[in-house]
Amino acid sequence: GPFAIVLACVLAITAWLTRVAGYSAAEPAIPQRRATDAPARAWNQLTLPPQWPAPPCLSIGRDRLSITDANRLLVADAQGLPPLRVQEHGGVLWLVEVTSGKLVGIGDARLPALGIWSIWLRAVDSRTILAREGLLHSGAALRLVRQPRNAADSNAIAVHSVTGRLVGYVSPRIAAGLAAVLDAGTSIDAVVVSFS
Amino acid sequence: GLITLLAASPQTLSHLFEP
Repeated sequence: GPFAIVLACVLAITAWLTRVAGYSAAEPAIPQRRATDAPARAWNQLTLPPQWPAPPCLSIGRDRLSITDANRLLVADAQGLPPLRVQEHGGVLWLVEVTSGKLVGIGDARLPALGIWSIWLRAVDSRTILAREGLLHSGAALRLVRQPRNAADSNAIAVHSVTGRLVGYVSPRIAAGLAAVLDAGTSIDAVVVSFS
Repeated sequence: GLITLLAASPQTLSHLFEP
């Protein structure tokens, strides 16, 4: 009776959706490309900016530098250079203290005194598009450019790709300390150490 | 997404990335 009518209606609607309207439960939806997306074939045509050489992988289980050792070892040499190297460990770029081989976090509070700053990139427009264009990826080289006349922040520091394209800004808290360094005439470059 | 940079003078950055 009524059940058979309902069943027939369901089957008819399903058949119409499948054959006429083109719907299918088994077929995954095709992702829609936005008008602002980079061209699909652009990857092979782009000239990527110069990259730092890929650092070698470390063995798993490398220890972090203890606070006692950090205070003793994290001192600049006669040339003003830190006893550190960048190396990949577990898919993440770390600083490694060269004499002990121990890991130092890039956010370590001793690093600014050694002329090293970790920065979160802020106010990046169209991050996804920039990433597709190859400007922002782990190991990408960038330049810091002071914007002393920036109306929003007198300490503003822009981050440019090596091709000169603006990709973002240094976060205000870091910029407040770093602006004076740049204003004193010190050139500061940057490299992407993590990209998510 | 979070993008983290390591910034330093060109000399220091080159030193950090020495093999």
